[in-house]
Amino acid sequence: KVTFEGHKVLRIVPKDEVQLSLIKDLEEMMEFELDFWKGLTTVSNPVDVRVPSHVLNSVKDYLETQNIEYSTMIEDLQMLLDMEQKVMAGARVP
Amino acid sequence: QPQNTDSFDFANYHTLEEIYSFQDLLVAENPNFVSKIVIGQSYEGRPLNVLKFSTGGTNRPAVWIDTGIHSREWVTQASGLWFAKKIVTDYGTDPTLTAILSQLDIFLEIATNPDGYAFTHSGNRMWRKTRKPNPGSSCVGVDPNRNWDAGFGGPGSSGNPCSQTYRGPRAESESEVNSIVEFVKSHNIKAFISIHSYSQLLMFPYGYIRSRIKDYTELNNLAQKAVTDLASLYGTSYKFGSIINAIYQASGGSIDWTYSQGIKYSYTFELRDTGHYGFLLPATQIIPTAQETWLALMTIMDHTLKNPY
Repeated sequence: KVTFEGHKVLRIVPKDEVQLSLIKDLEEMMEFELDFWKGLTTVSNPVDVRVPSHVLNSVKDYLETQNIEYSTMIEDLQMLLDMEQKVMAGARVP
Repeated sequence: QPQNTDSFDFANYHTLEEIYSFQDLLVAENPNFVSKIVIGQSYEGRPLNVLKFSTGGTNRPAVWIDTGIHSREWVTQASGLWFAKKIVTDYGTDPTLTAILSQLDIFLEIATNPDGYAFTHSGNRMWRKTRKPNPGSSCVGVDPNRNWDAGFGGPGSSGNPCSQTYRGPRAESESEVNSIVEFVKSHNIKAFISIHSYSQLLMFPYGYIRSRIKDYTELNNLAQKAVTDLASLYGTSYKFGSIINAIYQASGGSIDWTYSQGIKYSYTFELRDTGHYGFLLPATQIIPTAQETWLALMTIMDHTLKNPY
């Protein structure tokens, strides 16, 4: 079973067309590392991307170097998944 | 397992087996109203079950609703279960739904990508695609919403099997897609609604090209009314518009194909999340999400009933 310890979901908000294309570049550079939950649309529309722990620093460096605003939507994906599983299992207890 | 659908826990997520047994229970409890049609098999041999809600007639005009074509979007399958029970509960008491069902059938496919959904429970909660291996690649699966014969292969889908938006080797290569195509071609579908999550959007064609559909004004106005009715319950705000304008270019999408088949009322929903959980929407939000979405579905179904074509 694939687990997601340390995976974060970042919410990135492109301020202008330049930043849109920089995020597009990031998507193309790391297409198979990053999992875009909410894809790139227009300026100011948030982009949500799941970032595995082993590439987190390089993604953050890239965004910060380009002065692209982002926040952390999910700190640790596996914790949320464990919670979801617990709720499902709890509901089954007769 | 619950002994009847009244004791089914709609406020929680369920395994594929629980979805299948719910469907069988609902049919058994409503033999003259609900039937189950197996429209095909998934790659791994699971049945593609469609619930048919009908008060009679033959080849009646119908509404199609599917959930879960992207397997990780769990709130959609959970909402589909709630919709199924809602139809049975409200028929005969809600005048609008009773009027709709007096002339239209409703087809509801809850687990539209069963292999992917089973895999989100057993292997990878983040799985989106089908589970068919891709010859020549170590990556598995096709994006079932890039595999339709509408702008297939265009920008907005990928030719790389490792991509989340891999279109597949050819249009309708996936049995999960081709089964719906054959079903739609042999039935009298007047509205086709495919339900995804997340980002709170109600969209209509096109996704693969920028030009406007000929029914743009009508579908845009109907979408506006539907999202207004949706928001009336809990204030959940939706945007609406054509796919390519509301989000981005996406080729090979289902509703572009259904619209090209003449199904005017072709829509796709992106349900909640409002922005903290993404695909991991807490189970406590399942019922509110389903309730508000139902208002929008009723608006579209009522319009379909009153505007025969």
